[in-house]
Amino acid sequence: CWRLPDQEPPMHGGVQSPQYPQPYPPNQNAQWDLSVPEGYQLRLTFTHLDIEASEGCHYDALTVFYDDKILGKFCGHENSADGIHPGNQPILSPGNRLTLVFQSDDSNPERHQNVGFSAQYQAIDIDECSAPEPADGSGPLCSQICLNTLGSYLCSCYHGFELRSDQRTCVLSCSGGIFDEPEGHLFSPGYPNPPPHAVSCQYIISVESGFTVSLNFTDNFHIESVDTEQGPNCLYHWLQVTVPNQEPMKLCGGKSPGLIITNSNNVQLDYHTDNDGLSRGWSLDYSTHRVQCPFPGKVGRGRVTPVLTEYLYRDYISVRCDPGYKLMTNGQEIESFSTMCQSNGQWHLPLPECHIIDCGEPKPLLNGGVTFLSGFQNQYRSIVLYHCNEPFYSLLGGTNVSFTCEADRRWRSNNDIVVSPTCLPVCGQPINHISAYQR
Amino acid sequence: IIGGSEAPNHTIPWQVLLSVDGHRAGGMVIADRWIMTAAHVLKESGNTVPNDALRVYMGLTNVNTLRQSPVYTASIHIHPEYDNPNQVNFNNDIALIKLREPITFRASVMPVCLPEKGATYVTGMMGLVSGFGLTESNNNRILTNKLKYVQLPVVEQETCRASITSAKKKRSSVPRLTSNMFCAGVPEGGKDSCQGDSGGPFTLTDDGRVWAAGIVSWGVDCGQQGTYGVYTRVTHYLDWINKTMQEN
Repeated sequence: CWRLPDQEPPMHGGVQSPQYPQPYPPNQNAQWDLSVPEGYQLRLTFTHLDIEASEGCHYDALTVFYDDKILGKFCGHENSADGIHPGNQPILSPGNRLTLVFQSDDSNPERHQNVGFSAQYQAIDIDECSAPEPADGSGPLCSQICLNTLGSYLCSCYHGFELRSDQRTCVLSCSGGIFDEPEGHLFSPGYPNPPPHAVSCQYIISVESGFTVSLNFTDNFHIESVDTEQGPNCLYHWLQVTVPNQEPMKLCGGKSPGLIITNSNNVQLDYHTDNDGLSRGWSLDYSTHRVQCPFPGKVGRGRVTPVLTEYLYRDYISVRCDPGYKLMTNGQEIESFSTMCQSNGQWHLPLPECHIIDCGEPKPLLNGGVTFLSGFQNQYRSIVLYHCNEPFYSLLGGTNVSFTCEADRRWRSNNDIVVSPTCLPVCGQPINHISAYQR
Repeated sequence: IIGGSEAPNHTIPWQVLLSVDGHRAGGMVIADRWIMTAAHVLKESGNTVPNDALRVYMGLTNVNTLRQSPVYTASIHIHPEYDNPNQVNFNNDIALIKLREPITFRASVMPVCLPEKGATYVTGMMGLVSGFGLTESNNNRILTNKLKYVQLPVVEQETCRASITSAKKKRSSVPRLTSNMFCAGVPEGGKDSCQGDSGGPFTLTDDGRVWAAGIVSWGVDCGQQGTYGVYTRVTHYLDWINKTMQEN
């Protein structure tokens, strides 16, 4: 066996005198303890009450108690001239319970048979929040915000405050830790209400390197300033914005600073008020943006891709040379090139150069030769002409064959042939002939 | 060459002079590393002459000048079916000499074309035979130091066979005429190739292009009436020539 949980009292119910609706018997002394769940009041409504009437309900009566306190003692009926009848008014218990006691004497009138009473009860939610402050000086139920719930209530705090462990009172909360999300919202304690005096709060926005933080103050900005001859001075109340490697900036006055671009991924905000004066506070939204790198520029005889309106942290660009050109960096040829925009706003590699390729010396031709037709130093698009030593040799398929230095750094003929030509010997065609003129 | 003329420079640039153990023979350039000649020039008594006994000259028409610039041989390839131990069987009388270094062709040295497959030898068609061999008849043996040539017609095969048959009646051990041979010459005699011309070219010309139709092989006497020179029929050996050159 194990213990069953305490049964929750019903939210509503009914109660009737003995033998109702038949006349109740004499010498009755009955009691009903009614209850509804904690956090509710109990409301009792009579649907019918017909009890022998007497002065002060001395003989037969229904008495309603809240603990020991009598809330009412009833007898008679609706139309009787004597007795105390509740009428149509319900009875509201101060708490979640009521006790009914019904008693009858030993005689009943012969002509009129009284039937007793019938009543319904129900749970009525208590609005704890509207209850007056206790007189014991313990303070209000909730120090800042009270939220009524069915059967109970909740305390809550304004922005900038945290609920204490007593679940009732609030404490200033402005050590917000580090804000490392890419965007967020910050505000002074209690904003838009004035915070308590002598506030010293620190907010640190620290996002990933490669991003910069922008602060966007809302229009509702108020930090007490002191008017001096030099103008407003943030003498006693201020919000100081500190960015590494920059002069700290103290803000005060009634005009919102609007947008502040910090160009840093770390920003510290220090809000200070003293014991005097009034500052209603401030609020801001912060956002982050990727660090921007300078435009990569152009590469002669090459192409930088992709072409963007701006180049930001983690953007990659690559460079490809035009056909016939090769990528060179630091005097060395490289197969491919890409560079990334770093968190410091610099490209991690400088752009390479595109140099024209060359095919090297064309292969010499045995029993023939090669001559340059156009171009420079065997460079791209140079054209050479192969020929054979005629009339003793001839090129297969033609007298001369031209080869062009192509983008793949090979000499190629018009027919896309890479192999250099061959000189074939000419047979049976002497340059001198036997001639006989005599007949 | 009997009854011929001296060849002017550069007219027969494929002519090769072979010196085999002191004997003189002919040959012809067919590629930058290959000389074609007769097998009997390089194989005597069943033995192939050693490389160092063979000298190859080319490029000029005067033997005295020629001999100053020999070309070195790398290997000798005699037709595998040439078998002539007694000098009476000149069937398959063909051989190739591979040179150690390739020749650069010029006006004085040029290859002669090989015949087209299926090339024919038309009776009466004039050919040209050349060499540094004997220039007079057998009774008056004179060797020339100048390249000589003579133009001879192709002789009908049966006519040639008849002349050889006739010679057999007077002599013993006359070689047999086979289909791998053809004859050239004039019946009246006086023009012929002769000893020392063996291995040299008998060429025909088509469309201005000279091709090697025959190789000087053998004959009964030289330049005599009723006798003809016998030449190896090169068209029958194109496959062997190509195969030998490709494999070597």
